Amino acid sequence: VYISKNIPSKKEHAAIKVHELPIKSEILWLCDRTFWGSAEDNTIITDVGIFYHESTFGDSFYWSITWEKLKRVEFIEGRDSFYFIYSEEDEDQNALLSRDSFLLNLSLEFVPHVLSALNSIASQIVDKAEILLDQLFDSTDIDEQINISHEIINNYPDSDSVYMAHLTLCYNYRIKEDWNNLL
Amino acid sequence: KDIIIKELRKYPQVFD
Repeated sequence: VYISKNIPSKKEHAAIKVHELPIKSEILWLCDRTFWGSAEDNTIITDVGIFYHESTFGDSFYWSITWEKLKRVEFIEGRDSFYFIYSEEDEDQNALLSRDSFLLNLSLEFVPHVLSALNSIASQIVDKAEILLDQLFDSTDIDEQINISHEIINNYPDSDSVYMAHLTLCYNYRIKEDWNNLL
Repeated sequence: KDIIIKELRKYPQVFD
């Protein structure tokens, strides 16, 4: 297990490659789950979220969750698993990850620490796309609205706010009679 | 990034 600044660069590069993260990504925490230290099987934490990869006999299993979607984490003792909750309405979206998958050789006494750390991070990292959307609704300036819309579309293309951003953009380009951009 | 590192460092026996 390695924390930011002490992660061997070979392991960091291997993990970035396995998860197809942008080359410049910084891994803040890495649990190398291989016996030979290649770090290709791993659990990592970045500023974006938690990523997990495991390969068995050529089959690869990937799992990830972004901080902005994560509501909280619970531990299910009978199943010996962490339960990552990101939708209270739709339980199918939530995910189980076994204790050993998250952190190799994690003993039960440390589980409360893991829960505390993850839940604290999840509660402090807010949905930035949603904040931008609020700014968009508060703004009365057309050019500012256009800029904010672009920021949402470019930086958070998978967020729920993208639809409103596109709508606002079209509306504003129409008002400005900017037909090229409207198209 | 700072939030994450700060929280992980609170539990060096697990995350460090």
